Amino acid sequence: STDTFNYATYHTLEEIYNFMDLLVAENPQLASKIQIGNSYEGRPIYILKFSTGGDNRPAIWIDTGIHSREWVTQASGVWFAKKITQDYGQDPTLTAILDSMDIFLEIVTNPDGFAFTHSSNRMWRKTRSKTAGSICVGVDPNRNWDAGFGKPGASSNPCSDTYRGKFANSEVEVRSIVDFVKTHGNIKAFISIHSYSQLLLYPYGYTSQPAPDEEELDQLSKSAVTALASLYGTKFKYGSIIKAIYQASGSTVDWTYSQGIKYSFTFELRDTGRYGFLLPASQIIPTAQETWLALLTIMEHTLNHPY
Amino acid sequence: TEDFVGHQVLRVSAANEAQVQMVKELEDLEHLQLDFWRDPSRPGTPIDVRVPFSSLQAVKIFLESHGISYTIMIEDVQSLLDKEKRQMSSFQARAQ
Repeated sequence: STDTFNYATYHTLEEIYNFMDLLVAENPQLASKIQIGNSYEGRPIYILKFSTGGDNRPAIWIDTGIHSREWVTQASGVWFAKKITQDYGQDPTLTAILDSMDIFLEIVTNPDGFAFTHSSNRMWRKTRSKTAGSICVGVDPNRNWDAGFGKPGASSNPCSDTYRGKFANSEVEVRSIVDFVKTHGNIKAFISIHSYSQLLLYPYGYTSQPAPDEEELDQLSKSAVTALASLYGTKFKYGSIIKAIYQASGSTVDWTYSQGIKYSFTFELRDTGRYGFLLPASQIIPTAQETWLALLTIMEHTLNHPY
Repeated sequence: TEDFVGHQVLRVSAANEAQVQMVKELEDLEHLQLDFWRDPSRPGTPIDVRVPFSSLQAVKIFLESHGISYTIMIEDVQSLLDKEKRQMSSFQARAQ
């Protein structure tokens, strides 16, 4: 049962996929599983859909684990999924959101990479696709989107951890999301979750030009990180990707923003300088709990500010 | 399974733009096999880098000789990974 599932430990891909099946079986009126593609190595790519009915409702997208070694993100995704099923009908904010909108949650965005971190190299970040003419494997799936693709802020070297790939959407893990988002056509908020360094970021990453909605995104970020900090005092900085960290081209939320998804954000979860990607499992639940408050803030704003 | 024995994660503090550039130069030296967990960006923003044991001496000498300050964020990556693995195994054993 998902009630006895241990949310305070890291899990393998198989365990997470089993968890998703259990959750859907326990909540057939609310949750369903959709396969949006297959990874380079042939693993299914699943998303969970939380919906209370209606056709093609406006929707919120959340993904975790596009960088496979950021284990706290997949673990948080599992916790979010359970939280949604627990809180619907109990928490007025989430209930209002789900009464009007759908939520899509992709817990393991890069299944090949994630499996590889469990079997061979805990530090693996990229996909596992082969590049012709190179001995190096994988593409950074957060540099492979069709937004400023190939501009400074990504590497053209297949051996680099920020290798952008041969062309935009070359990675099936990216292309599957692109196809889904385009086919759906009514996604209003897109939140991509990474770790670490405690940041909430909005477009752009490839240019220093401000996004047309920068003022609103900045205000919303401020509210979200305030909500996040209210639980354990964890401090997040916020801003555009290029200003808050560095230039990054071909990134997820630059593409989603270019598709007209105004509320496009990317998180960098805990921590700030002790464990990095090796966050102890004891911190999974606090991390997920505080992040959830920020997510709720963004989702509620999306509900209340239709466009 | 990849072995990370002796790998350290250093937290580098570049005080000015010139030091940021120097750390970026390190990034280009592929033979050092550095893994930047937080890339060099601007002065005052921490840079975290995993350094294999075989490159530790060279990297530390480089940083020290250029007056770039750093601290050791993770003393031995493998020992943290072992702990993580033990925690997962003990949970799985209990679950079974």
